[in-house]
Amino acid sequence: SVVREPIANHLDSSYFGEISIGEPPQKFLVLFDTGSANLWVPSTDCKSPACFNHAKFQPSASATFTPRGQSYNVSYGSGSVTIVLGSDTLRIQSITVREQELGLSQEEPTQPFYFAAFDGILGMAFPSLAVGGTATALAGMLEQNQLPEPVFSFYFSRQPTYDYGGELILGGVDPQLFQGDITWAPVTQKLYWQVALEEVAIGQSVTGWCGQGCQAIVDTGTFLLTVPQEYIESILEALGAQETSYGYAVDCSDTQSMPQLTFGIGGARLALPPAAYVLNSNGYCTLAIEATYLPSQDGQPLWILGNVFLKEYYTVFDMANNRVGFALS
Amino acid sequence: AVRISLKKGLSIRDQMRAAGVLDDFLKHIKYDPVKKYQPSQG
Repeated sequence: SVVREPIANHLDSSYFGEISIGEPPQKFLVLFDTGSANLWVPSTDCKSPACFNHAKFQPSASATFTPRGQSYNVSYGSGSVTIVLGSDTLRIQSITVREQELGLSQEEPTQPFYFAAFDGILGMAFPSLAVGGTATALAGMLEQNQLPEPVFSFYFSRQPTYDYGGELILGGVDPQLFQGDITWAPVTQKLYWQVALEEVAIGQSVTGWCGQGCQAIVDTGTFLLTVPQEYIESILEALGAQETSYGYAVDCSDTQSMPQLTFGIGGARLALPPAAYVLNSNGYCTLAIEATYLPSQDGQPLWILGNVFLKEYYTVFDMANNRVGFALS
Repeated sequence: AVRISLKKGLSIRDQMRAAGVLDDFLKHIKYDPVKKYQPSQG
């Protein structure tokens, strides 16, 4: 099977953590991605340039590796990664998942992965999304009782540095990382962590764009806040932005006076201040917003709440009750 | 619960821009963030 997952979607992602695979453990830096469901890392069989400058898994060096043989083509839009399935012991600090299925890339022609700061991807979406029907790492953790609670949560720092961009908490929630109550929204389609978006407001005015319903995917593997293309012009106009080759440019001195964006989710209104959606790169300000062109599978306008949103809202993914919780981080 | 500290590296986009290959790359793909969510095709 082929999953279309454009590499470009990971162009902006850059939050990653360490896992190890095999016995003795081989270490990798992976993107923890709630927008995909496969675990895969480069392998020593991979001769593509993208594999040269990344850690590569050596099956022969692991006493616990079992080849599964099936080969899948995981398409990344502009190219595709060929992975061969196998299984081995996955470790994330004190968590150990035995015989975790994983993909070992054989060929990784996609240019962007050459530049990625991470080696592979650990998908955290629902098992039904996994290429080849492989068991997800989270399913393995649950089945092998590796999590005290069937939840995981993400905190992304508003002032990230290379050494500290945020935290993933597997099996719990940390009250130190958020304030106020958690607002819960049920997952509307158990492929992704997708919730209903009840309304969108710019400043004090409710746009009415979600009168017939909107959907929002909570995706730690997407950096920006993405907006259905039919609304992008209205947002640019409301925010006084100009389209340039570097994105939607705004005057940095206007940032303070720009309106906040508000998202109605789970009956609450989650505000995104301009400080969150305006990126200032050496005095050049752009909106951390981009357009999407495809609707959700049920035809409703689809928004993606990426890291830009998740920096403002500590997010809890509840695997037992299939719901997503948001609290001001 | 297990706490995994997340590092924040330069994005791939920034790295490709610095290497001077970003514009050419993006010209060759119809970039849409939602494509990531297309259901598996058999």
